Amino acid sequence: MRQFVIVGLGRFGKKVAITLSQAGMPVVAIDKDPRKVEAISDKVAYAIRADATDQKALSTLGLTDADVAIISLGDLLEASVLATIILKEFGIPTIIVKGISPEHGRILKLVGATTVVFPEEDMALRVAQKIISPNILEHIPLLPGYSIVEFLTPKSFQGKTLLGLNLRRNYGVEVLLIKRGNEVKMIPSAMDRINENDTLVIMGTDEDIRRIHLVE
Amino acid sequence: MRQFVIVGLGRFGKKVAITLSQAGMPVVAIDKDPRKVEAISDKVAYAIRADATDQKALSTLGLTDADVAIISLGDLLEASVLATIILKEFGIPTIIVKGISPEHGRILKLVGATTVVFPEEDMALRVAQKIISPNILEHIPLLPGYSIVEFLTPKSFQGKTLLGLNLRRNYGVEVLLIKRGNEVKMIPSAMDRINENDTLVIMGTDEDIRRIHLVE
Ligand SMILES: Nc1ncnc2c1ncn2[C@@H]1O[C@H](COP(=O)(O)OP(=O)(O)OP(=O)(O)O)[C@@H](O)[C@H]1O
Ligand SMILES: Nc1ncnc2c1ncn2[C@@H]1O[C@H](COP(=O)(O)OP(=O)(O)OP(=O)(O)O)[C@@H](O)[C@H]1O
Repeated sequence: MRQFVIVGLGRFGKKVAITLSQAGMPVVAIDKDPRKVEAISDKVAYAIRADATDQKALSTLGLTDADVAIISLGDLLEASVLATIILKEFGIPTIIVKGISPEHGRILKLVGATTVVFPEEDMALRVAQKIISPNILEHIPLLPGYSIVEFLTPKSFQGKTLLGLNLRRNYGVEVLLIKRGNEVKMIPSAMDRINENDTLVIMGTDEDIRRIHLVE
Repeated sequence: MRQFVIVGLGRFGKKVAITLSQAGMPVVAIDKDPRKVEAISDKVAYAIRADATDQKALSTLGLTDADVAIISLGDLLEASVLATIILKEFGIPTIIVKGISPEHGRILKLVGATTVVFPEEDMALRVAQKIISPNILEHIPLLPGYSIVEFLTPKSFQGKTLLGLNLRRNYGVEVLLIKRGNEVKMIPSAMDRINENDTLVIMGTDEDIRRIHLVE
C-alpha cells in the first residue's frame, strides 16, 4: 500500500491529508504549528510537529518509505524550495508542490518537484471561463484542440431534430448524448427531437465548440 | 455587453480580472494596495485603489451597472462579508466570493453572495482523487451518481475486443469512444480491439466506474 506525507496543513494540505485518509491511505501529516497538528491528529495515521526546512528533524521521521509527498507551505518561497530538496534527497519518487507563482514553479521543478499546482489561478480560470461561456457546463479535453463539452441547448435548437439541425455539417460536432431531466439518451438518432431543457454532450474541435456555444 | 467588477487582486482576483479582460470584457479592478492596482492597470479597463469596506468610497465608482462582481479579500472574513453586503445593495445581480471556510461561505450566502468558491479545497480534492485513482484522467459528472470518465486501458483489457470484454454486462458501463494516439474512434463497434495505449471514454454510474477503475 502506498504511503503519503503531507507537509504544510493550510487549507490545501489539510484537505489532501483528510481526503487520502478517508480513502484508507496511510498519511503522515507535518506542520510546524502545533495547533494545526493537533486539529488533524485524529483524522490521519500520524500527525507530527516539525519544521519542514530542518533536514535533521525530518530525517528522524522515516519518510524515505513515502511514495508521494505533497508540500504546501504558503507564501514562503524558500521554505517550499528547501522542503522539496530535502524530500527529493530522501528518494520520495513523486513530489507535488503548491506553487506561489510561475517563476517559483520553475524553481521547484528544477529542484525536484514532479508537479506544481496553482489552485487559485486554476479556479480563477474556471470561474472566468464559466462567465465567458455560461452555457458550457462541463469540459473534458480529449486531445490538443479537441474536447467533449456538456452544453445547454440554445433556444434556436429547441423542438428541432438532430437531422434537421445537422450539427455535424453545420458545426462539425458529434452529439454523444442528450441529457433530459434524469434521463440520458446515448448516441441519439437522427429523428430525436431536442427539448427546451435538454443538455447536449458533444464532441468536436475547440473552434467548432466555440462557434456552437455562441448560438442563441 | 456585460460589465465586471473584481474586488481584491490576490492571485485569484488578479487572474479572473486578466482572463475576463483578455476575452474583451470591460473590467473594473479594485484593491486597497496601490502596488496591486498599479500592476494591473494596463491589463484592465479600469484599475482603482479603494477600500472595499468603505461604502462611501465605492458608491462614487458607478458600480451599480455591473452585472457580475467577484470578491476575494484573503483571510479577512469581515472584509469580504462587508464588501458583499455593499455590492448587494448596489444591486449587482451576481456576486461570486472566494470563501475562507464552509462557515464563512454560509454567512456570505446569507448576506447576498450568489456563489462561494474554495480554490484550495477544490484543487486538494482533485489532487487527492488523482492519487487515489491515477488511471482516471478526466471526469464529467452528468447526473447525480452518473458520470463520463476518461480512463487508461487496464492491462487485462489490452488486445481484447469490446464484444469479448462485454463492459456493459460485466461492469454496466457504455463505451462512448476509444482514444488512440491522436485518433478518436466514436461509438466503437463490438469487433474493435483495444490496444495497449488506448484510453477509453466510458459512461456509467459512479459505482460501476469505481469497480472498473480498480481493474488491473
Ligand atoms: N517551515 C515550515 N515547516 C512546517 N510547516 C510550515 C513551515 N512554514 C509554514 N508551515 C505551515 O504551512 C502552512 C501553510 O499554510 P498557509 O495557510 O500559510 O498557506 P497556504 O499554503 O497558502 O495555505 P492554503 O492551502 O490555505 O492556501 C501553515 O499551516 C504553516 O504552519
Ligand atoms: N478592505 C480591502 N479593500 C480592498 N482590497 C483589500 C481589502 N482587504 C484586502 N484587500 C486586498 O485583497 C487582496 C487579498 O489577497 P491575499 O493574497 O491576501 O488573499 P487571497 O484572497 O487568499 O489571495 P489569493 O487569491 O492569492 O489566494 C490583497 O491584494 C489585498 O490588498
